[in-house]
Amino acid sequence: NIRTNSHRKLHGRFLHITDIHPDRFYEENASIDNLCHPDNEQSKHQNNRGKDQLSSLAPRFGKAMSGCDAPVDLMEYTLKWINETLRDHIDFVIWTGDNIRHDNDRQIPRTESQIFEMNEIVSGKFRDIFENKRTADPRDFDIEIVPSLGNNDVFPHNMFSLGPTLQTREMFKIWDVFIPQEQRRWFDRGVTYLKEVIPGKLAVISINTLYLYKANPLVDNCNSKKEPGYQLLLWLGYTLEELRQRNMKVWLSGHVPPILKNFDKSCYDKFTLWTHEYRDIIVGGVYGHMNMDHFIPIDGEQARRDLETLE
Amino acid sequence: DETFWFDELNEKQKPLDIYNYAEAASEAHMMGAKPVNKVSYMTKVKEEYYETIQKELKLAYTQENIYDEEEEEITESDDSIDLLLGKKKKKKGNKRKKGRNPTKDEIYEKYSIVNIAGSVIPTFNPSFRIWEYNISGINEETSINQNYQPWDEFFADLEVKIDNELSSSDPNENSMNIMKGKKGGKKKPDKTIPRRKPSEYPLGPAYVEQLFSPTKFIEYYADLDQINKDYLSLLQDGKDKNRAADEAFKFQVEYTSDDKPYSMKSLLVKDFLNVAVELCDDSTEWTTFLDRAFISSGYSDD
Repeated sequence: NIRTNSHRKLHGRFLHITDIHPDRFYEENASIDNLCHPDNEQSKHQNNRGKDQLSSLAPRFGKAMSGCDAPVDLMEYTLKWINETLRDHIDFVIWTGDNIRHDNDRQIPRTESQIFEMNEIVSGKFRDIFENKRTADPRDFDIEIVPSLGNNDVFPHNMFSLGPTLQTREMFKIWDVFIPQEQRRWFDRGVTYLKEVIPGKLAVISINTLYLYKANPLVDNCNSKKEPGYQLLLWLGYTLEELRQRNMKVWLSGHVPPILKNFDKSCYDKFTLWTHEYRDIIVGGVYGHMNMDHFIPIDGEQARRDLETLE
Repeated sequence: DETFWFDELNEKQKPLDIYNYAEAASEAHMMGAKPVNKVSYMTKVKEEYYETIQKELKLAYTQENIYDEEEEEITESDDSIDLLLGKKKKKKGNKRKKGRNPTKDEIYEKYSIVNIAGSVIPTFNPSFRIWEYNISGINEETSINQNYQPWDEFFADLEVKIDNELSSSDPNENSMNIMKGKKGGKKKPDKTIPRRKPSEYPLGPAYVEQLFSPTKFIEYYADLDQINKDYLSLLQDGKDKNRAADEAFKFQVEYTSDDKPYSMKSLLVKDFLNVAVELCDDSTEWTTFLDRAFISSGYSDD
């Protein structure tokens, strides 16, 4: 690490973790039908029914396929397990967002401050696990962390405009120690940044995919200079070229996967084409959002043909 | 005035755009609900992406086989080595031009892989992934080149470049002027469309095994049903809540990329594409793939 003038052993491994969605309203033994949130009358009633009804009650560590978010205990024990088992065997962490419950309970709608607060809590937990405890420098990590913004990490969900805004500033405050200082101004505009995880050799780009995302009502396309996606792609192009000139390799990361189902068509084509034309330096792309483990091959030549047709 | 404003808004937002947005917003909302129609989604992925690749690669294989056969024929029928090489070259060149179908290496090269991860939220079971990558020879690589400008200077310059770019005319406005017959001069290139990769740059770690190529992944998952059962059982045995939780909660390996039935020896783009083809050809492999996509939760669309 050039900044701290320290050395560490590389393991040839990194962790990708995503969509934790901790829900502070999740309560053990609350009704699953009530999104595992307490509903006094209903919970009392169900608790009195006895053990045969246990399957409809929220278990301590969460229930798969129930539609409930993650109990805070699930997050705590997951990070504890990672700390005890994996921490000392990885080189860096890519963490692709959604650190707050979904906005799916009309009785307790999410507020902006709750979103910031939970993001701060989760961010603090990552910091505690991976920081260098032998120094007072808060930006000195044993294992570098590269977070990115999820569509539920913003208020209202999916909606995120070009910065500087209150939200970009808040996210910067929350991720201050993870964002390279020289990029704070651009982060304030676009919540996208580059991090060298192996200095001079390997980087990770954290992309604010909400600027390319169909479900963001503030995004129309990536063709106009006023569009946030256009500006993001400009940044991406210059940055990839700089990495190429430095003979560095790079992983791309972000929350919403860059596939046609999610991205506006012009944003998808352009993003896919950048990925294709910089295939000499891009190692791959890791994303979250969809909660299913799978892969999708995207066709760079097709993207170019589609853009040329449009042109 | 209000009517005018509304008409203008309607004109700007074509029905299709609104539909696209509404569909995407609804899908985003569904991410926080009980999973539904996820097998249908995966089947669509198979049909729209994997089967396209299967067709392309099969065509390339067939073409290359025809090729090999032609080459063999020439070898058998001609004694003169010089003549043979000449003929072979001629035949090869003709076939490539005539066929116009990409070779399998060209197919591998035009694709990139979007890796979409399982989540910690128990939409299915909680999971995360450890990626392994090639670091052999990392110290033999040339040391960091100090001649480049420091990143702080690069990013300061970059902001100026982007601002200058944004303050010049919009590529869309140019297009509109041309469409309207106005004199707008030559259209400026859209800088959000990259130039083709210069041929002097070799393929990177996603395509050819080298430093930083991904080599393997390990998918970890937490079997929530088992964990919750173990936890309750430990409580019944008299353990306190914290101790029971400590003992019951664990992640385990769900599968690794080199596990059967579609084991991948490395994680280059071609390996993913070959798996995509296998998944189309083999229903047992597809079943396993679905089970892994849903993090061994036993999910089905029923």
